[in-house]
Amino acid sequence: PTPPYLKWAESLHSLLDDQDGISLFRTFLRREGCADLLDFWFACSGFRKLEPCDANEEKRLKLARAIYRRYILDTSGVVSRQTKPATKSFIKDCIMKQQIDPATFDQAQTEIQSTMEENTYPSFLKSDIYLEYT
Amino acid sequence: IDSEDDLLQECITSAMPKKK
Repeated sequence: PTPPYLKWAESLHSLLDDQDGISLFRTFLRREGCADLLDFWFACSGFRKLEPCDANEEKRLKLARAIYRRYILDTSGVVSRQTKPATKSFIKDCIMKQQIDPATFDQAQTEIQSTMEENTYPSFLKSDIYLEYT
Repeated sequence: IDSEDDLLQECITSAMPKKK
């Protein structure tokens, strides 16, 4: 069977589908000062999984606010810098109007994913952290 | 009541793959 670390090189999704891969990628991102990209990506996925039902509404709104405050509002943060202004406005509007759809963060997640696919993921595969691991 | 940080951490963890 293919060792996990070779699968990690196939695609970002293969890497993010493996606990050890995530852990090593996080170590790399932390060193580069942009581990927030990874946490935000997972936060968006976790948010989408929360069922929109009456019992969950307060939790969903609270969580949406938490994600927004932590990653989007701080314009010096790496997630905010890599997210388009229109996407940030859209999320802000959703929260202000308390219209929290499961897809609220989808566009932002796509943009952050592109950033990882184009920059940090290829750099990770060339990094000494990954090469030493293999 | 969970703090925002706890809620956020729980959300991130819920999206991670389980140990294989």
